[in-house]
Amino acid sequence: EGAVVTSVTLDEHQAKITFFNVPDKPGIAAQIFGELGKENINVDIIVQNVSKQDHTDLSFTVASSDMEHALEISKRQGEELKAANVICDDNICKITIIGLGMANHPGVAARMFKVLAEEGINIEMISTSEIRVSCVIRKNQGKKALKSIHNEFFK
Amino acid sequence: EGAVVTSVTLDEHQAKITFFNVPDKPGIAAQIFGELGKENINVDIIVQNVSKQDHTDLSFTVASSDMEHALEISKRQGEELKAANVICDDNICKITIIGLGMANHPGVAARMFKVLAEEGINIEMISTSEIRVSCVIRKNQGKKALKSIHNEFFK
Ligand SMILES: C[C@@H](O)[C@H](N)C(=O)O
Ligand SMILES: C[C@@H](O)[C@H](N)C(=O)O
Repeated sequence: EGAVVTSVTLDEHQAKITFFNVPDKPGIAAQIFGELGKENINVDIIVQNVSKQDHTDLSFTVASSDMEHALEISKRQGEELKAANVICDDNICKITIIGLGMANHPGVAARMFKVLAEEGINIEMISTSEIRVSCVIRKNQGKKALKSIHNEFFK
Repeated sequence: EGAVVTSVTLDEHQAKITFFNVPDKPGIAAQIFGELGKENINVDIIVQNVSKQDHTDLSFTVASSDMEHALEISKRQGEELKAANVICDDNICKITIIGLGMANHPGVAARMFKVLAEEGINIEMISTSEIRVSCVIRKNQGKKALKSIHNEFFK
């Protein structure tokens, strides 16, 4: 079969911050993450999708313990960049499957998404690489998601 | 210092497909990627940011040689899901830094973004994990991005 999912992990100590409607032009990401970096905020995942009408949303996650600090910096940046809004949400968790050879095995991510769908769990953010698929979901669905995905790949 | 960027890679043979405005409810991602998986389309990165008014955009990349096939499947799914639009774009490339310990070294991603900003290169999509930061940019800026990022981290 080829693709091997080697582990499923759940991180319940994450918070997300979203900049809504930032200008999609060079320098914006550098400014936001430069400021966060200067203040030593560890950023976990960063997600940015394509722009519409020259603006896009930029989200990232941090440890929940860093949320207040990250939000304070982000709100300041948001004003400077004239973002429509900057919100935070620590009622999330991140569920991740890690595997080998996933890039060449279409359907591995789909299997994870299907398990979540069957549990009625909404996928709020997706970020992937060749070796991992991460989904941000509601915090109170984390344990259920972990159990179901574990059963799917390791039963 | 701690975080070590071990390589920079450029993939100029990628195409992106975006579903604009799909319902943000369970089952959507499973349906889209289930269909792509059934037809053996290898999906590289998947990016989905948070929803607005119960809808969100879903983008993914494939090898440029798979774009036509992926688009055909996607357009069909898009109609079924009543997406506002499904577009493809093979005028992109993906630039990635891979490293160790990046999650605990804020500022590594910011350095990459800063290099791109200084070259006037717009970052169109971002997807990250603990060990990598990938940016989708215009195809004709790939080589310049690779050179500049390589100099930044390996000079
Ligand atoms: C939105 C942000 O990524 C912007 N496009 C930049 O290049 O910095
Ligand atoms: C948009 C898509 O990810 C949807 N929220 C789902 O769970 O399938």
